[in-house]
This record gives sequence, structure tokens and C-alpha cells, in this order.
Amino acid sequence: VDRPVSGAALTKDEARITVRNVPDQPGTSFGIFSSLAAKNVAVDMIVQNVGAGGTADISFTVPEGDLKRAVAAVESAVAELGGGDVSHDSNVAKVSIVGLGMATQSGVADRMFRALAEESINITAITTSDIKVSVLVERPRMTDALRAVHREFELDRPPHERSTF
Amino acid sequence: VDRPVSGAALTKDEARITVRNVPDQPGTSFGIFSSLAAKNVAVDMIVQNVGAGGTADISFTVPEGDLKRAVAAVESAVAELGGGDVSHDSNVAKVSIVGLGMATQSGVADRMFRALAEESINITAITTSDIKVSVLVERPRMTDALRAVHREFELDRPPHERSTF
Ligand SMILES: C[C@@H](O)[C@H](N)C(=O)O
Ligand SMILES: C[C@@H](O)[C@H](N)C(=O)O
Repeated sequence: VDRPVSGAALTKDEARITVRNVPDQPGTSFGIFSSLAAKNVAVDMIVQNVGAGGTADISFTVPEGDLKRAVAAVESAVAELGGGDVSHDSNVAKVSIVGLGMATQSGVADRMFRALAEESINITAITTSDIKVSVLVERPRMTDALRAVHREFELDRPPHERSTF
Repeated sequence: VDRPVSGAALTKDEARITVRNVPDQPGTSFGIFSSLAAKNVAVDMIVQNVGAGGTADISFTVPEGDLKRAVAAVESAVAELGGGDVSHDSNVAKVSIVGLGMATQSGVADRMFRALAEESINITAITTSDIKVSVLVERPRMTDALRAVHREFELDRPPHERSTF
């Protein structure tokens, strides 16, 4: 499998919610995401980095049409959990690269990051699985971001015509 | 597809590196991850949450045997990028749930979070894709974490015997 990346995707009708300074203890994530499930809000990307000082920050994306309902659900969940600050941003787009070959090759994510850096596109969040790397960028840059990734991974060419490294 | 989760996995020979307060600007992620690719360090999970005040934090996991080399690479990358604090922790394990059905069902991640909360297992980082949710937990809790997830999603039963909701 020469091609670590077989495709790229753009998700644009999402909004991001960030919950900062919530208690970094068992039950916090459950409290937040069960409040969303209870309101039938579909959550796409979830990102939590390691906390500090007893608190942590969690971000996630929801369909833009659900934003108001999601923010309300999370604000009351956070109040019940002991505190935290809820903010949101609709001016986002998610750009992903996907590929089965990615799981066994290093240097794939950094190629995506280079492609975006070369276009001066800021990466505002990152989440990965073994076959996928997703980043959030500002929505005005989404088309440039997708194009940069297509170019980097030669996705506009049929697979047999792409370079091998 | 009744079963949103078809399996769970534990990854335990990994260590986490966190880079805090790096410039939240194009080129930072590329600078960090290209320094690792240059040293042939395989990176597994990457997590970046939304930054604040012009800086952001990025965490990632590497094979435990590569930790020393990875930390050295990242420390010099960070110095070149303008600053940041590098820390690391080997006392981690990654627990994941996987399932094709997850992409179209809400409430799957929160069931995983509930299962861990009920065992008082703290979630130290979260990353997701449409078919996978991965969390970092403290290594001493990894077996409890895997068992809790197995129970929650009835993974010890053959698929046709599992509850439908
Ligand atoms: C921050 C949040 O993930 C918390 N650590 C929990 O376990 O729920
Ligand atoms: C923090 C880091 O992701 C930075 N925003 C970048 O684009 O590289």
C-alpha cells in the first residue's frame, strides 16, 4: 500500500463549543456528553487535552443548526458539575485526511500540517485515529485547506499515477 | 446495524508528551511533527485543543521505547519555534472503542464516559473519529477501564446476543 492517504474531506456545517476549566475528575465528561445525548444533539469531533491544576478543557463540534440547543445543554451541565466557561464558534470547518496506509506510516500527519502551514492556514484543533487526521481551521480558509491537502497527497490524480516515496 | 461498538482496544506501551504554550500560528504543528518524523518516531494519538492568548497545547503519544528520542527532538523543535514547555508521562494507557455503527448514532461516547466514571477512572485526554473514540487513562487503571467498556458495550457476548436499544 503505497498511498497512505486515499481521500480528504471537508465538514463545514459544524460549530465548535469549548468548555474550559471544568473539574478534571471522573464524571465530568459523562456529565457534559450525556446532557447533549439527552437533547439528541449529534456530536462529531471531541478533543480533550491533558489538564492542569485540577481542571481541563474539552472542545467538540455539533451541527450548526444544533448550536443554540447544545450550548444551553452544556451550560447547565457545567453548572451542575461545579463550574467552567462555555464558549462557541461557528466560524470553523473540519478538514480530514483518511487512509488505511496511514496506520503503518509515520510522517503523514506532518505532511498535512506542512501543506496547511505553507498556505498560512492556522490549525485550531487536532484529533487523530490510526486511519484519520482531522483538524479545525477557520471557515474562510476551508477551500484553501482542502486544496492544499489534495495537492500534498496528489488526490486529484488516479492512485496509480501518484508518486511513490 | 444495532451495534454501535464492535470492539475495544488497549494500547499500553505508549508514553505521552505534552507541549504547552507553543505559538498558535501556522508552522508550529509542522515544526513539531516533522522533527519527530525526521527521527523516525512513530506518533500515534495527536490532540490539540483550541488555544488561548496566542498559544496552544499539543499532546501526542509515542512508543515508550522512543520517548527519550522524541522528547529530545521536540525540545529542540520547540526552541526553534519560539518557545514552549515540554513534559511527558509514561504512566498512561490508551483505551479505544471502535464501531462502524458509531458514525450514525449519538450517545456512544457518553456511554463510554459513563462506564469509566462509574469506576472512578479519570479521563486524561480524548480524541475521536467517526468510528472510534480513544481516551488516555492512568496505566494502573487500564484493565479496569477495558473491562468497564467491555461490560458497557456487551463485547464479551457474541453480537447476536447483545441488547438492542
Ligand atoms: C475532563 C474530563 O475528561 C474528566 N477528566 C473526566 O474523566 O470526565
Ligand atoms: C498550535 C498549532 O496547531 C498551530 N496553530 C499550527 O497551525 O501549527
